[in-house]
Amino acid sequence: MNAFRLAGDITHLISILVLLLKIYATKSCSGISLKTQELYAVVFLARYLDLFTDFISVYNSVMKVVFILSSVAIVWCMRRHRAVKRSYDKELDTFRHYYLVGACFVFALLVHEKFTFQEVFWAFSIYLEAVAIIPQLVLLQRSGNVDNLTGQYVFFLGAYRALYILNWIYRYFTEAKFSRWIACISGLVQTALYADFFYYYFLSWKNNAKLNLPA
Amino acid sequence: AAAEAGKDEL
Repeated sequence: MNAFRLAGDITHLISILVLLLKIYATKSCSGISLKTQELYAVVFLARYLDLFTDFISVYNSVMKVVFILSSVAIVWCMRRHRAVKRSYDKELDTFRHYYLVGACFVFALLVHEKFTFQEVFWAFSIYLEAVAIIPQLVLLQRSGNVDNLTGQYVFFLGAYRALYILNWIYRYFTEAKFSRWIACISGLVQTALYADFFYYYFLSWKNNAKLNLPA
Repeated sequence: AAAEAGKDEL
């Protein structure tokens, strides 16, 4: 474990807490893409299949459980909770995310580290996480102005993988046989997808103005 | 097992 990775995990946790705060405090999920939340639930369920087979550390296991439970809880809340469900932007959140799931799964069947059930699902989860934010970014562009908590949620979500890239660079130079091309390249793609959001987020912060993405 | 297989990250 290094400082970059720990900072990344904490930033990821913060993004989830901000989202939970937004939904719980405002009893609303307006501006939040249910499709992105569903993709994240699939990402964690597919990636943490080793939760019961490979014990790494208490920290690792606890965080896996937290990520799985929180992502499933958010999807459940957006689908079932009466008040929250009513505020869901159903007509704006129309990205066909099933195509993303299919494409990532086919790609994982082609490109993986080992052709085993667990490794293919791990690669699938890495590819899917890279594109999971797309429905959310599309929704933000369509809904114009973005409320603060939603903006902060997306910001921390993007920042966590950028910190992981620093973690991979650090491990590459400090560990003998460190090769994690699948995660590295996917992480670069994932972070690049946030580039324009980060740009407009920085502008809104600098000008102390409301964050609004050009349509 | 998972550690050297590179699956020690979240």
